Amino acid sequence: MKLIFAIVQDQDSNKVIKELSKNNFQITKLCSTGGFLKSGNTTLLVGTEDNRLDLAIELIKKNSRSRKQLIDSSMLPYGMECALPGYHNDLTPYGPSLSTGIDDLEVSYPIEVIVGGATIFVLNVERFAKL
Amino acid sequence: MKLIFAIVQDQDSNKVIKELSKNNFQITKLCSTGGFLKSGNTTLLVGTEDNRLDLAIELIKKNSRSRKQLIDSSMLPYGMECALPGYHNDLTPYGPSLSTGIDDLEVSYPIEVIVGGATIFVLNVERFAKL
Amino acid sequence: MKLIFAIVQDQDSNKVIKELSKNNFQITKLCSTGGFLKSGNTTLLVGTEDNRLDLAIELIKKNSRSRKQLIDSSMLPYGMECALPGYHNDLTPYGPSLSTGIDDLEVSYPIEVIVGGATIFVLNVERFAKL
Ligand SMILES: Nc1ncnc2c1ncn2[C@@H]1O[C@@H]2COP(=O)(O)O[C@H]3[C@@H](O)[C@H](n4cnc5c(N)ncnc54)O[C@@H]3COP(=O)(O)O[C@H]2[C@H]1O
Ligand SMILES: Nc1ncnc2c1ncn2[C@@H]1O[C@@H]2COP(=O)(O)O[C@H]3[C@@H](O)[C@H](n4cnc5c(N)ncnc54)O[C@@H]3COP(=O)(O)O[C@H]2[C@H]1O
Ligand SMILES: Nc1ncnc2c1ncn2[C@@H]1O[C@@H]2COP(=O)(O)O[C@H]3[C@@H](O)[C@H](n4cnc5c(N)ncnc54)O[C@@H]3COP(=O)(O)O[C@H]2[C@H]1O
Repeated sequence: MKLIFAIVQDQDSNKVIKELSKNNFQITKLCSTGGFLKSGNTTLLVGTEDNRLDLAIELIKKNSRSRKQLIDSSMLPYGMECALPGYHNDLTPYGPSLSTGIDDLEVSYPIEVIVGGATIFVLNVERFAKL
Repeated sequence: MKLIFAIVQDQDSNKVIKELSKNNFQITKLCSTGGFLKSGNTTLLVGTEDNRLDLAIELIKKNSRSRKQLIDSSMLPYGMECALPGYHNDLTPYGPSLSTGIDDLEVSYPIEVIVGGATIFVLNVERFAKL
Repeated sequence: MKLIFAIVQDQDSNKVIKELSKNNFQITKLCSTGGFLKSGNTTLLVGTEDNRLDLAIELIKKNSRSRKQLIDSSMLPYGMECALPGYHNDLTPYGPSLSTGIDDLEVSYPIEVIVGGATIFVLNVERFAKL
């Protein structure tokens, strides 16, 4: 038995849940917030037999997609090196990086952040029970 | 150390928390939603020593129970084979299964779904700390 | 890859998130409630490479702290042995323990509870993916 934690964008969560349900997966939905963009997203818990893990991941992948989101540079944690215009998920900058630490001269400008389709953690379940 | 994720119905969550607390378990409560019935339920996190795991599970089991819930067939994901009247937790239908995919002729009717007492996932904790 | 569940007090959560973010950790925030004090707290999910686990824990520790909270004895689960004035995190009482089970004569009085900085569970991740 595996327990999947899948963090998806709110816009994709209903579609992901529907497709998983149609394929007889059971899902529990937790409302969550991204630490960086501070906007709402959805964390799904999906407990599944080991032999159906790949199907669950495939369904999540097919029903979620990455999107570009514009944020204001002033909302970044102070002194943070940030890529411009996007930010690769492995945290290597797409473009020239720009320090936001220039104190009073700090001018806010739009930064484009690429939010991925789904971030997935698969954990091993030691014991599963329906009581 | 083990971390229990226990998904219980909202009606049982206070009783489960109280009984666990009286037995010196510590609990964190997360509000959650069922993927299928889309109604609120409660996900409890209980970190416990290995030798108290059985007691924690026993207390959760004693203080939660399954209930029948009527839902409208129109809210099922389209084209979903659904058991009538209930649905066994291992996803084998209780009764004759009925396809909800008959397009325009689709008439909505009440379907009884049996929601279990508690769904429990036990995970192994690599490291535990109170800082 | 490890997945950290860190339960911190609401007052510390923004600082912890900011410091983790500045150090290139990614975080998902879940709103939660303590089972005992029933007040809001924050559960953070932080997925990190194994070799950055110690840094993540160090940052959480530095940016969260324990606080004393006064609660009314009447809100304790009935019949619960409770330490006076505080309660050590390993659940051994600080002072003389006092039964709250004396029925009609029960008089409510303030009890001091010490809420720790952060409670941390580290789980092993079998599979990680950004889809
Ligand atoms: N310290 C940082 N510096 C610069 N850019 C940063 C950053 N942290 C995040 N980003 C960028 O911002 C996007 C949204 O992050 P957020 O934290 O709001 O929302 C995140 C977070 O809630 C969750 N998440 C991703 N990786 C995680 C991890 N390792 N642990 C816990 N949660 C994670 O998935 C959501 C989407 O992540 P995704 O990677 O697709 O997309 C991320 C990433 O492209
Ligand atoms: N694809 C499907 N087709 C037909 N019937 C379905 C179905 N998915 C769920 N059901 C039925 O509906 C009840 C409520 O499911 P729900 O998803 O709202 O609420 C669920 C869900 O939040 C959680 N849960 C159960 N198994 C889970 C799993 N493997 N992974 C994650 N969450 C699970 O526990 C709650 C109660 O589950 P329980 O099994 O007792 O009861 C389930 C089950 O009898
Ligand atoms: N059965 C009990 N009897 C007497 N005193 C009790 C008690 N349960 C908790 N306390 C005390 O009350 C504080 C707040 O607990 P609460 O459950 O609201 O909030 C907790 C809970 O949400 C979470 N937590 C701590 N240990 C946990 C565990 N093993 N499993 C799940 N959640 C845990 O972290 C928060 C802070 O915990 P912390 O230990 O620092 O602080 C605890 C502890 O000092």
